[in-house]
Amino acid sequence: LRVGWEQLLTSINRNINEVENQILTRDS
Amino acid sequence: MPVFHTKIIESILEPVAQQVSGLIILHEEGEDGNAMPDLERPVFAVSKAVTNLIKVGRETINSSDDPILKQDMPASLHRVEGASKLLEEASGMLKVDAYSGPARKKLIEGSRGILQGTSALVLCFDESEVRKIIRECKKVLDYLAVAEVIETMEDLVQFLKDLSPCLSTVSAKVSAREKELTHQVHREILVRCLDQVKTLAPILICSMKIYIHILSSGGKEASEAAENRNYLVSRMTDELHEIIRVLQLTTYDEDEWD
Repeated sequence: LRVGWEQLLTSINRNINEVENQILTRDS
Repeated sequence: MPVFHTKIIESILEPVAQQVSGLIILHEEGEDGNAMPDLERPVFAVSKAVTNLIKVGRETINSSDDPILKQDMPASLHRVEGASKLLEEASGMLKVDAYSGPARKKLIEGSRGILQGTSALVLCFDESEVRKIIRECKKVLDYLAVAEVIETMEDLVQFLKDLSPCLSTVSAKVSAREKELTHQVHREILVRCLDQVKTLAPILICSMKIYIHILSSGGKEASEAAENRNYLVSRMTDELHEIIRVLQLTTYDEDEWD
């Protein structure tokens, strides 16, 4: 469970960064 | 199982979607009798990333000239922001009581919310990108609509000068989009239609030249030549309409899954 939540939050973090990159790339 | 219609969206959302569903099942099945870990650090990292995303998102809304994006994007940003608050609250509650049921609920809600909010954001961008391609397709349609009033070589030269760059843009953009799609049938339709447009374009120009030539030499077959030209225009128009239709599709054909 511990590993599961930590992994999820880490990938959510990565997911948010990817979405941000996507926005910035499309924007430029 | 979620299905994403472009490769980039799939690569961004799929891993998180999988993990969120995994943890939801774990919690809902009640296999979570253990104390929850301290999630302060990863939740803080998520909050920081969300703050940044909101900033970038707002800047994008302000600088965009797409009214639909301006209208749709704020809701997804609010969704992500609210979800991040839920995660922060959950993390605080778990610090006090590592077995707190409401805290777990908030964690799940927050994770789900971030997934839904980021999905909505990416889709919002993707739709905006599709609208840009459609605008280019419509420019070509507008030029095709004036083909029948071209009666001199000078006008034909101008017509070509206007049409060629638009056609090149459509070709490049549709081709790039096709490579991004995950739906094989949609990809094939786009490739086929684009090939048709590219093949028909020089034939149309040729038919217009013939029409102008017959017209200037006072030939009797002008109406036949016009008919041929109009047929080619309508063929190209149909292909472009089909491209526009398929570009807007995001759902999967059930039969293909079967």
